[in-house]
Amino acid sequence: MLELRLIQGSLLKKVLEAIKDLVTEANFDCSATGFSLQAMDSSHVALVALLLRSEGFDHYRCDRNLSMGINLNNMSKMLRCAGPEDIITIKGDDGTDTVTFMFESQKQDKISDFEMKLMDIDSEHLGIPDAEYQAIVRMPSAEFARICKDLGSIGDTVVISVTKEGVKFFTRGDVGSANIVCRQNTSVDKPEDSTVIEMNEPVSLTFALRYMNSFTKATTLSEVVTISLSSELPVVVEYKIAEMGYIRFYLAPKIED
Amino acid sequence: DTRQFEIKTYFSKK
Repeated sequence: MLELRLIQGSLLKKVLEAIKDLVTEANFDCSATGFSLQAMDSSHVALVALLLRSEGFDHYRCDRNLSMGINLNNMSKMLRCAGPEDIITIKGDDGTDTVTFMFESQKQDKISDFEMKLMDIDSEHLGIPDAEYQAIVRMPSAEFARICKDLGSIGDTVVISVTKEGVKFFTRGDVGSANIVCRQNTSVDKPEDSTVIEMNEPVSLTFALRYMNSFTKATTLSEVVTISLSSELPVVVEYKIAEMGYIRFYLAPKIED
Repeated sequence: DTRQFEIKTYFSKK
């Protein structure tokens, strides 16, 4: 038996919008810890890890660990039928091949049940080791989205370099090149507007902008994005989900031949 | 030229 009630149902809607274009189908895992997902894109270049902790739900019942294979496009279609203020409850049972999404209006005067078929998905679960990163950049998520969009109109790849001076985003394409530098900038009144750079060592890595632009679909979930870089590791682009957990996108770098 | 690596190059199978 599975019953997860989320007062702020819009969070789940936003999560789906953030990942459905990157990953078409995935197993959602439900355990005492929370509702989670780990999936790779079809090219196996990027990986998304989602965690919504059990404490963040208004009601969380998960009698035993359950994995639900879901087509994310279909789930997104169903969640789009929930109103922006609706409370969403996810219901499932062992041994059935469906999951039910229940939408309740704030006033409790409209209750909808959407039943969706589950599917068998044979997915690989990868172990993500804890790592020390050479540089960690925290910046406004809207600023990062703007940079990725702007650079995506010029080139296909972005070189992200962190030095004492700041974080530099560089691209080159047929029409020319672009270079954007963001310096550390702390705002006491509005910490979410700050750009904070923690650097142990300078680092410079190249990534496909197509993926970065896909990650920025999570911008609505958090005002701040954290970008963790190390020369021997995939970049981690993390959006915290208020008091509930996170979406982390991992992207393998492009390396000079 | 740059080569795109797969994520599995870095993270092992659980």
